[in-house]
Amino acid sequence: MYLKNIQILGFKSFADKTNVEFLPGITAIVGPNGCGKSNVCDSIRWVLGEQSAKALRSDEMAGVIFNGSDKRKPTAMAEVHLTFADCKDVLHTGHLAGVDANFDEVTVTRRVFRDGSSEYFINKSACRLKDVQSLFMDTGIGRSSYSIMEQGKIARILSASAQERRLIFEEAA
Amino acid sequence: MYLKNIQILGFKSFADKTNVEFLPGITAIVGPNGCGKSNVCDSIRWVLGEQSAKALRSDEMAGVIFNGSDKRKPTAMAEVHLTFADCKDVLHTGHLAGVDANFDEVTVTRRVFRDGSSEYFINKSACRLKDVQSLFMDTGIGRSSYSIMEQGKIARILSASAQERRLIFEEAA
Amino acid sequence: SRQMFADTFNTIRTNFQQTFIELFGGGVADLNLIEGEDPLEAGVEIMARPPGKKPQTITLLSGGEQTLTAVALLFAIYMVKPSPFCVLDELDAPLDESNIDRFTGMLKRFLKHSQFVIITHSKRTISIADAIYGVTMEERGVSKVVSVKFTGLSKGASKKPDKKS
Amino acid sequence: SRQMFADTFNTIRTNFQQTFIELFGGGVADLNLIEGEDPLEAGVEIMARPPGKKPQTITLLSGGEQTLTAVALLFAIYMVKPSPFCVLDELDAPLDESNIDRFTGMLKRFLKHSQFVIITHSKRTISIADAIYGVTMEERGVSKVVSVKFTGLSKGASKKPDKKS
Ligand SMILES: Nc1ncnc2c1ncn2[C@@H]1O[C@H](COP(=O)(O)OP(=O)(O)OP(=O)(O)O)[C@@H](O)[C@H]1O
Ligand SMILES: Nc1ncnc2c1ncn2[C@@H]1O[C@H](COP(=O)(O)OP(=O)(O)OP(=O)(O)O)[C@@H](O)[C@H]1O
Ligand SMILES: [Mg+2]
Ligand SMILES: [Mg+2]
Repeated sequence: MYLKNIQILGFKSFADKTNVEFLPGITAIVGPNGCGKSNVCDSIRWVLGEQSAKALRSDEMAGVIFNGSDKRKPTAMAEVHLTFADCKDVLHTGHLAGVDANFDEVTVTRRVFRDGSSEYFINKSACRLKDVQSLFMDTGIGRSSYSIMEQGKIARILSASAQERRLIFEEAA
Repeated sequence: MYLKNIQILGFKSFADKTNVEFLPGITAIVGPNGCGKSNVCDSIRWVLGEQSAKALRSDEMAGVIFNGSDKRKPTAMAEVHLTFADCKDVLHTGHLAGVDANFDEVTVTRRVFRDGSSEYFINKSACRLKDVQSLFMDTGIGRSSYSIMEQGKIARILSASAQERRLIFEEAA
Repeated sequence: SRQMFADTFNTIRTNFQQTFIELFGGGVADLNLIEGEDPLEAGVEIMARPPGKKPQTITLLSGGEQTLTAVALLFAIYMVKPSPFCVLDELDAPLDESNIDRFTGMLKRFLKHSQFVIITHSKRTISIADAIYGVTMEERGVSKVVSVKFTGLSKGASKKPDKKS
Repeated sequence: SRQMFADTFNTIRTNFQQTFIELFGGGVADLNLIEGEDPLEAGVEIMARPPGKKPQTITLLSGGEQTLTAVALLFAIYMVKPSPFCVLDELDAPLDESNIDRFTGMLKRFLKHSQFVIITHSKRTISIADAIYGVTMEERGVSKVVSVKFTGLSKGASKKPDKKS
């Protein structure tokens, strides 16, 4: 299974619909300070079900909705679609309501509104947060797998106390 | 007043006597990871009277003594000499025992031994830690002035809580 | 589950001893469960000695050495259960150029199992990418993505703006 | 002493409003004592809005923007009581090249009052130095300093090993 593309609309600084195609191998994301690179990383964690606003550098979940610029008004919601390909034997969608079979391509969608409420979809079928989380359960993706290392996080692994590090190992296990 | 030179012997990775001449203006210190650049910064803080081993990244003060390499044995002590020029109206040494007048050049020396005990000298006259600390009291140098910003410290200013930041301001005042 | 933790811990430990040597070109590293504590609660201690240096507390290591040690641990964890994709945000920031080369050298070996998305400011890291996206804020406060694609590892980059769909 | 804190605080605050605009090329920043607390105990809040962007919590700022904001605050404090010398260890690590230029531009104005020792990996920062020292570990585990001197701002560097005295 591999990451095929991400579509971001209204999430943090991505006021306009933005599409990024990923290839197998290494994709580099570059640009000046503050242009939105880490926001892309945040959007991936968010659509996969990140529940902590603090982990996304915000004080509340609605803080990830584009809140305007000099020339633009804030948007009413944020939406991210993450598409995976070659999923047939890796992600099991057959158990979800309204989904008959395992798909070869799976798109996970999340929306959040100003009141902080989120909606989740798998291949356009509405579902719950736990469906998204269990979808990725045995794949090594997901918040405790360390497969997503946000800016500054690696320093915390070393400066963590021996006890905190234990938790890191338990999560990876 | 300006910093004229520093002489380091047996402090951290500086096993051999090392002399660095400073010019007025900007001096850059460069080199690969782990070669000793931050150790130079530590040696300056240390000779000015830093009492916290933790602030010098060590678990105990004797940890700053060169503790050997593949080819070298550990040294018995660490010694740093820091020399300032044009000090006449800035640093007041006249009150120290055995020192008759204010000097134009002032050298501060500190030694530490394996038992953790330190010795201090101002222009080769033995003195106490508090003499070194009071020497720099009104100059803006010294541990609470923020004139020495060690690696990673600037991130702490922003991530500090509002209360911790208050302390920063009080120290700077 | 206590057995499961012990097994995973031992695997990560063996991997870490290996990845450290590869990233530092030598030296010794280890992970230890803190003595005298209930193994279900014991904290994890990291020991790291770069080549040619004497062992000391890891706090005395330089900023770059600490980062490289943490990267070795991260790859040691990845070896246990490779994820289909990894996103790494500015891992290389404290590393000098030769350490970045070691980091990217190890990363390439993981490509068998994982796809990588790497956020970086370093030209050296960018040089190993198969595809590059530039994020800009031409209009202040609004992010826009521009793709600068490489085909394979050829350096024939043609900058074409990503079509907003 | 309560008055002394208030005076110093207000001076740093005014300086910060200025240094931020200079480093960001615009925008707005401020320092506030948290409302409703005894002024002797009130915490200090930082507000920072880069040009063109809407004000938000500073946690949402990028790594580089946060560093530049902290640098603005640092220079605001330096303006109150300039120290004869400052040692800055890798302050520029998270900054991109154009922000490094802004940082070094401001730094040069402080040269009237202070001497600077800057530890850096950045070629851009190195380019404004009057003197450069390279630290190496030719013999593993043992640091050695080599001077690469510039006379004035000429780029005619001649590499000569520092005589061990
Ligand atoms: N909800 C939001 N609405 C609008 N802009 C936002 C929102 N949340 C964050 N931003 C903006 O996004 C910017 C940060 O982007 P990001 O962290 O992705 O930068 P970056 O490219 O990673 O930079 P660096 O290289 O400094 O790490 C900030 O300027 C912030 O103001
Ligand atoms: N007491 C000591 N004896 C011998 N070596 C020591 C001692 N204390 C620290 N060191 C060594 O000094 C090195 C760290 O040096 P330093 O922090 O100055 O590196 P640096 O040049 O700042 O690197 P970076 O660019 O990664 O920040 C470590 O490898 C450490 O092992
Ligand atoms: Mg970032
Ligand atoms: Mg350093």
